[in-house]
Amino acid sequence: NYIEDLLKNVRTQVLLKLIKPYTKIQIPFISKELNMPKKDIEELLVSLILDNRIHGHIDQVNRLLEHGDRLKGIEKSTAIDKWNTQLTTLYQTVCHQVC
Amino acid sequence: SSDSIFFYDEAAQARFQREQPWADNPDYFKRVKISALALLKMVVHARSGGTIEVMGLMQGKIDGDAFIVMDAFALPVEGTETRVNAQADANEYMVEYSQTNKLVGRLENVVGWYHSHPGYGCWLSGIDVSTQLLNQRFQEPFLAVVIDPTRTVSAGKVEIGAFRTYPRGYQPPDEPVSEYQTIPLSKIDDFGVHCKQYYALDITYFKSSLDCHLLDLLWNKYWVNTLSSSPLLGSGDYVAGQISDLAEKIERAESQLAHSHLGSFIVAPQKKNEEESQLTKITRDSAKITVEQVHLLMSQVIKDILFNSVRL
Amino acid sequence: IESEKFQDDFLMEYNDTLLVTYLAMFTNCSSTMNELVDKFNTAYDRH
Repeated sequence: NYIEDLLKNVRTQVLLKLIKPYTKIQIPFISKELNMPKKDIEELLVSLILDNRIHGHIDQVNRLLEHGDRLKGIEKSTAIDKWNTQLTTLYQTVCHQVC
Repeated sequence: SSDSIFFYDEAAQARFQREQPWADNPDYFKRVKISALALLKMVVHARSGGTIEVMGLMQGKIDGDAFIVMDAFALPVEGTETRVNAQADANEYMVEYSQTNKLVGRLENVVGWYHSHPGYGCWLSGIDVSTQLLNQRFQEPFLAVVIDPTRTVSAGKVEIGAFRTYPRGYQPPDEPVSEYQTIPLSKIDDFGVHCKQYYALDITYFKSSLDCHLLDLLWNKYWVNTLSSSPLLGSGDYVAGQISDLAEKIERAESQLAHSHLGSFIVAPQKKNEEESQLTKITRDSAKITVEQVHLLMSQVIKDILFNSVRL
Repeated sequence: IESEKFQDDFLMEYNDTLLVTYLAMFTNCSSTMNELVDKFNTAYDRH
């Protein structure tokens, strides 16, 4: 009863370890490394992406997994923008104090 | 002579336990000496926890007014800041570990506990203060050490603090002067309420002759790792969090400033000073973030000039 | 490493750090300006 879940867990761990250093990985490469059919690899990747265990997306045309959060750089820009907005407000408050 | 510190004098330790010089003086312990091995183990363990708080225990001995930490071991617990007594889950492990240590000829006792504060500095929260008070009541002498693995990476040095709590109701004669550190807005209340209930000890480090030899052998490997790593790219999330936190602090200071401007007849002078020092603190925090970023960028620029400007 | 992609990423990080430095400078200026304004208001009794 539990073999499938166990197999999925083991494959997940190996897959996560395999794709860690890469930003773009070919699905046939993963299938060769894990010794699994490509269709199963895609299904596994889809379930991991939906569970937020992998940050990335699948390019089905080129059979690629593009790993890495596209939004990663945006966080810093949003934070800097927030800082800038607050500085503007602070500057206006200080200017009002003069008047 | 540098290895003599590793010698364990059971008679001397037993004498310390009998005399208990710390019982009458809450400020008795002033210093902590941590071995290179214990420091490495604690930092690696703290780093392995990522953004989750981890904890462990330290083994060592007492020497006058100093704790000497010889070794450390991790406990199988996580999220120590989210539970009142996370240590309780590892009680069986602690007892078994201590007993096994004695069997293999490891004579040092447990002298303290360490835990991590990933990204929010080295200080004791309310939960930590209660835990340490309990430890100091039943397991003296006991030390609390806090490590921030995230700031360790971004600052380029180990962010570590060693603390002991005062008994409840005790008023220290002098206000302890502590080094300024940036505290995130979400933790600032917890920090402020309890900061006077404990004091920090001075930390120094020591290593054996074998440690020296091994570290010398690893010198090249260290430099290869340092040159090939890029904390500027790896600490993006942490920096984004710090900048966001700074923006929130500015918002808070700005709203208080606006209110003080409107009610300036009523506001007492002390409160005005508090608001001013808030802005000064924000300036200091922003300078700290900038300096860290500039240092990291400098290393990138130097590496680029050194390694990418070589023309064949 | 000599590639356009590396230069792009490298200069992006460079610009981000310069921007952070710029904003920190502005924050420092705002704080100093606030102190000056307070002293000015106190000296000339303007509330």
